[in-house]
Amino acid sequence: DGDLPLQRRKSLQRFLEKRRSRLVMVSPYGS
Amino acid sequence: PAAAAFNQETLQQRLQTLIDGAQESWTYAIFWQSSVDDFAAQAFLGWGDGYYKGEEDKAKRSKKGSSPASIAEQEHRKKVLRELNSLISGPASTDDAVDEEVTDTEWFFLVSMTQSFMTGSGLPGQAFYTSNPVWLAGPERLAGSVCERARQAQGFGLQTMVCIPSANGVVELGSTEVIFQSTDLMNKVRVLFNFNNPDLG
Repeated sequence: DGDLPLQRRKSLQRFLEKRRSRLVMVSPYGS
Repeated sequence: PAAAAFNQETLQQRLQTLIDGAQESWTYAIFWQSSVDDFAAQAFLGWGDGYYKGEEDKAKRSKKGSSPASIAEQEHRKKVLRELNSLISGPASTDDAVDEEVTDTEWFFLVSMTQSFMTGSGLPGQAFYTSNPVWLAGPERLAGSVCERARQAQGFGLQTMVCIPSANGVVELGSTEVIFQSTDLMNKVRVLFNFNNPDLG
C-alpha cells in the first residue's frame, strides 16, 4: 500500500541494488 | 522506537561482517529486533535489518534437488518485485533486473521482511525466549522442526538455519549448505550484536 516502514524500505532498497549489481556481473551483456 | 539504542547503519555492517568474513558459506543474515507491542502489551521480534549474500553457485544448488519454481510462481515473484521496485524507485522506474529469475532463497528473504514473531513462538522467538541458540543443520532437521519458518526455509532450498539470541534481538543465519555448529560464529555474534553498551551505536 506504499506505506512501507522505513527500515524495511531501506533493507529492500539495499536488496534490490545488490541484486541489480549481481545480475550485471553475471550477464556478459550487462542486463 | 526500540532501535534508538543502536544505529541501523552499523547493524547492516555487522550483518555483513558476520557472514562475509565467515569461513562457512551463509546465504543470508537477518537481525530480528525485539520490541514491545504497547497495544497488546507483548514483546515481539520484528524486522531489524537483513543482508542477503546469495548462493555460491546456482548450478550446484539445482543439483542438490531444490526444484525450480514453476513458471506461474516465477511470474508472481517478478510481479511482486516489480511492484516493490516501483514503491522504492517510483512508478516510472524501469529495472531490467526485476525481470530476471527470483531464486527461492531471494524470495524467502523477501518474504521474511513481512514477518514478525511473538516472544517464544517461531524459531527466532524461541531462541530469544530461552536465551539459547537454535542450530538446525541438514534438510531433515529443518523439515522435522515444529517451527513453520524452518520448514518453509527447507522448502526454499535452505539446509541450515541458525538463531542466536542477543540482548536486543536474535541473529538468524541461513545457508543452502549443511553447516554444523560453530562456537566461533556464536562468539562473533555475541561480540558484534551486544548492544547493551549504548556507545556501540
